[in-house]
Amino acid sequence: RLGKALADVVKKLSRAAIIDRRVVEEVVRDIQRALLMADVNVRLVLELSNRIRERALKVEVPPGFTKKDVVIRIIYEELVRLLGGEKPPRIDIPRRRGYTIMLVGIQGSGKTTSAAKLAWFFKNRGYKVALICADTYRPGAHDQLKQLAELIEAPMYGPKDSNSRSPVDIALEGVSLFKKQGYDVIIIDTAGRHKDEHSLMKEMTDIASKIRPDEVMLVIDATIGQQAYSQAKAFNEAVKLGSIFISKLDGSAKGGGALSAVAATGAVIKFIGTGEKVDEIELFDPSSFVSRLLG
Amino acid sequence: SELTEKKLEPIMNELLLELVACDIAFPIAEEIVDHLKKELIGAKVERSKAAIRKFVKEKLREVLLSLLESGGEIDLIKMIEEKRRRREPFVILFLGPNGHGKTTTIAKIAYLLLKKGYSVVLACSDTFRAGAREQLEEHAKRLGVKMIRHEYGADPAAVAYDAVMYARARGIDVVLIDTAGRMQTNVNLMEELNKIARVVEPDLKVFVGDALTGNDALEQAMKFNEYVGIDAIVLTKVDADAKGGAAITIVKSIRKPILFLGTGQRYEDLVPFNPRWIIDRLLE
Ligand SMILES: Nc1nc2c(ncn2[C@@H]2O[C@H](COP(=O)(O)OP(=O)(O)OP(=O)(O)O)[C@@H](O)[C@H]2O)c(=O)[nH]1
Ligand SMILES: Nc1nc2c(ncn2[C@@H]2O[C@H](COP(=O)(O)OP(=O)(O)OP(=O)(O)O)[C@@H](O)[C@H]2O)c(=O)[nH]1
Ligand SMILES: [Mg+2]
Ligand SMILES: [Mg+2]
Repeated sequence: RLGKALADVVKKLSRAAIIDRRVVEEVVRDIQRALLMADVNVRLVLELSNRIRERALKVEVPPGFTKKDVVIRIIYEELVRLLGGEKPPRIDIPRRRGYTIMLVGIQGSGKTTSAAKLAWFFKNRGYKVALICADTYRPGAHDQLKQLAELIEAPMYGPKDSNSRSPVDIALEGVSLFKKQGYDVIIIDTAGRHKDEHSLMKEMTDIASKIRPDEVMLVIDATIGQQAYSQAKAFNEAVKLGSIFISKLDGSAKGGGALSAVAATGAVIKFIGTGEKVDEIELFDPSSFVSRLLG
Repeated sequence: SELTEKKLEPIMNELLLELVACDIAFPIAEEIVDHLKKELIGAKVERSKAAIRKFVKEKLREVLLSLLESGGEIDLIKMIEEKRRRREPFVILFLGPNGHGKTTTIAKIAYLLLKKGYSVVLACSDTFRAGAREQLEEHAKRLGVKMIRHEYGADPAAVAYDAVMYARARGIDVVLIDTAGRMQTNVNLMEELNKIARVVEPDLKVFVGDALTGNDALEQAMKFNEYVGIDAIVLTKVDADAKGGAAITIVKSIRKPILFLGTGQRYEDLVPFNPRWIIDRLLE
């Protein structure tokens, strides 16, 4: 569907004699439609369309290019710019420093699965990786991460009777244990929460202030809609978000919510989840994300 | 004065964005706005912007209400009673995308039915995901109900079948079958779900969707309905400040009723669906 939207834009542009105001308006409307269908935040879409409109109206078509090339290029550039540029993120973590990554996110977004994927990813690159289950609420959370940890042969810390313990204590114990044992990367899985669960948001702030993670990574479901912006903003106000993991991009959802989350927080998208298995993780590639967004 | 098409154009454009901002899928929002425009053209309203705005809002409320009511209604207790009279278990199959609340919703519905005096057995037909059995087992323990399970990797249809046989043999009123989350784009998993439904012939196939879902809710509802068939819907995480547009998207696209809304993580956090409640949220 998005591919058709862009094809229509291209057709309109090639029929017009110049990039006049009316043609630009039609192009902007088509792009708005594509981005809204991709779940990008409405306000963000309006801001983007203003910038695209401004640039498209005053741009000159260089020799050898068509006006359609120029406008498509503008759209692509504005989106990539929002993501912080075309280059894929750098994932070089210093070794032997017990680099801690704390995963946070809304219920069911994919944190536990993504924690195991990250562990697999870093193990594959020769790092010594350990996992911590700091989710004391969800029934079976301990078993879920334990089974995944066993699958990838990484140790997991998380007392079996965790429902009577505080996540802050568990995280603290786990981090000091694994740092002492010389692990390179320590990944902490936390319970799902959303911005209106105030005591859970406070708990997340407490965990972060106690263990001082090197990185707090927001796991966001690719299917999330217009709430992505305000949820990410609230998470960022509770703990400074360093990075984003977009899960479930193997479905039909375009992941526009992640774009909104970046705009709301300045966090960098580093990884994407492309399936339920522990090796279905990829490094984020801004340009292929944008082309998929636009179809 | 009369509302003309020209006068309505900017109002309808603005309204489209407002509906999308409430998580109504874009194509559905377009249909609603087109329908509303037809209803409004030629209407006599006093000239002020405020009066027009108020009039449009009232009309929108009517359109949304009839849309949500077009899904019909299901009296779950009545259906359970009918099977009970025939000494047969009432079988509910739960399905839907990954992480959207199936297992938790099953626990909530079991809790509700137990409070009403019905006996319940759970079937763990999620034989794939790490910790799936332990998660449902913990709920079964807390609720004091039996859970039927096989080993990880077993045939989900076989687990479901065993649970129904168990219920028949013991005279248990309701069987709740939990399945693994899946993407509607995964043809193999949709076929697996189909097989469970064919083998067990559930009385009700319930789609569990997440209220935070955006445009994909349209694809999810249509494809799950196309492949397996959806009889009813539960929309979860409404407490996560979700405006509730997903309810509109799903009911408009597959015309099935929403049974419950999930409003939190505890067993009590399940409310019977009330269309006016969703519409009030959408229009505030
Ligand atoms: N298809 C697909 N499924 C995924 C992906 N990542 C996670 N999942 C599935 O999404 C569901 C939820 O994943 P979890 O890891 O349990 O999510 P969570 O955020 O830890 O959930 P809570 O702890 O309850 O907040 C599971 O069924 C996972 O298998 C992905 O990239 N693709
Ligand atoms: N806030 C809130 N959280 C919910 C609600 N319903 C479910 N959850 C949470 O969402 C997360 C995922 O729920 P599950 O029941 O595991 O979802 P699922 O569909 O069975 O997941 P998979 O089997 O992995 O596909 C858990 O953390 C639940 O506690 C709800 O109505 N509100
Ligand atoms: Mg988890
Ligand atoms: Mg489940």
